[in-house]
Amino acid sequence: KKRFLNMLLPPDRDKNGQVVLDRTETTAFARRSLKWRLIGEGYSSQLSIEEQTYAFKLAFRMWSEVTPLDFEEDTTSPISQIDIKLGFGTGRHLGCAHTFDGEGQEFAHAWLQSDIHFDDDEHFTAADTENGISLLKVAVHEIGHVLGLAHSHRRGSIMQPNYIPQESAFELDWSDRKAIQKLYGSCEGPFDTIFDWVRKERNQYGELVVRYNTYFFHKSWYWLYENRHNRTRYGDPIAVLIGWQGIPASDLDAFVHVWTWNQDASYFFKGTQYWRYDNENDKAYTEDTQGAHYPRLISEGFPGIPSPIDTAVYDRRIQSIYFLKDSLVFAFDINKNQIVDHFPKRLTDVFPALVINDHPIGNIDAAYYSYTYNAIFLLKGKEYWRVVNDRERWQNPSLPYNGLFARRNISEQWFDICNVHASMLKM
Amino acid sequence: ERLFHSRDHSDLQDSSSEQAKPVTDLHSAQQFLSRYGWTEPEFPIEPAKDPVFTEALKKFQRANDLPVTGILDDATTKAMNKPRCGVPDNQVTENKNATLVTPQSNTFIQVNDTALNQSIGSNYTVNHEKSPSRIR
Repeated sequence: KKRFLNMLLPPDRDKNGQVVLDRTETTAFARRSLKWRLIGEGYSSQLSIEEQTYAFKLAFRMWSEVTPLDFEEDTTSPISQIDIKLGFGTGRHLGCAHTFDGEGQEFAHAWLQSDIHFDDDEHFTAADTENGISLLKVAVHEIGHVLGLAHSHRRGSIMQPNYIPQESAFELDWSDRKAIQKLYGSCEGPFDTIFDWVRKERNQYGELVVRYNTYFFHKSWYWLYENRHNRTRYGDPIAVLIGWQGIPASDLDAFVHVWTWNQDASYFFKGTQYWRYDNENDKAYTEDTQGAHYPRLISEGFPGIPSPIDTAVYDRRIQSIYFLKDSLVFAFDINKNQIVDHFPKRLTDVFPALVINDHPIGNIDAAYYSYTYNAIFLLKGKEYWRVVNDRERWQNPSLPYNGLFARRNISEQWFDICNVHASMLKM
Repeated sequence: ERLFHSRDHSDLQDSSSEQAKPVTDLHSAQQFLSRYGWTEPEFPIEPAKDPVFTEALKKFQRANDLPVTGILDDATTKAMNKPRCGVPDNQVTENKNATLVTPQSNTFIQVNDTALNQSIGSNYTVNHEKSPSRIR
């Protein structure tokens, strides 16, 4: 055999053996997990190493929050395995062919899919409020170049060539997100559970006001989704155990909010157990006002319901919880505390397809009732199916009860719900 | 270290390295436009009479929301002297394909056609939406 052939990489692997998605020549990285390092010979003389590292870590995280890219700080691997190297220098610096000009004008530059250099003659600052140039903002801009973005003169864009002092905390706006997503695609599912968390508050007139927030859960982290802004909350995802006390820290199966005139209870499900959440004290009950102890077996609280379940959703029209498992649906009447007659039924019968051969069939990841859209959604993988609601049936009586519209991509309905590298979760 | 004598470092002296040379005249403006990709790297003896220079200046003014005069006025000079990124805004070459370069060479990444059009103003629109004000 020709031994030299063993040295050639398989067509789908790079020099590090990582899977490469696309080998065509583009301005985008082919890999989705990238390593970066602040090089030792390139520390700034103005800021502590911790301040520099934190600014860069946050800058990478901000891009990670809107793209299917992970960035990991790597201080140990051989330098040849580092995708993005960052460093400070003055004048002739770091072996770079492009000399810095001293204080003023040029503050940094970047190389496509490569390194970033910062002019240490500039007064970089770590905090937003100080006079000087925000290292965070410059780093976000330069990382944009490394990832393949060019300058933009659009007002509000992070890719404007000139430095604009921050009046408030800056973020990547809609257009910047779409620009980077043209190169790297959008973030997609699956998700473990999704729900609208309902809060009751008193306004300044003492009137009871009901508000809700939408939450997406995946593995051990969650996002608050801001429906009015078509994005997640800045800074998400957050670890589940930080935001939700007393429930399992990962891989939840379902969330159900039972809300009637005389009942108002929120439940989380995982495996064979479920937890009731105490809204007032923002943690799971260990014992509720009825004397029930948690976690509690699903078979005890919901007799006849198998476990573990795939997902569940409360339907207030019939005051029942739909429990979904495999290709079956169990409707559980919360007033009678028993399974509704003639259930379980097939998912395809309870939620009939409106489009032939367009149905998830079973193994649903998440069932979600949205107050924004007044509809139930069934999510599976990267796709979702929306359920016909009462208003649509009133307008078009030919639509079947609980009919399923054609599938669509989750990323076309809820935008930029992106993971970050595990090392960045606790920032 | 950078030299200082006061306890609070308020007399911290600038480093011995040079200050960036500001854009003050037509020649330095020509260098600026060339460096950041608004013109080819040519240096006409009389840039004020060079239509290519004038056109490039106008494009720069347009892209930066300045009065499009084609003249190196105070507003334009001020815009050129603002702190900025060292990556060129445009790459004025015939070949518009991507070129990957190493830090040891003298060119940067190419700007794709869409961004090039944005930079030179042919498809440039101003987005007046408010900056996001939510605290992270």
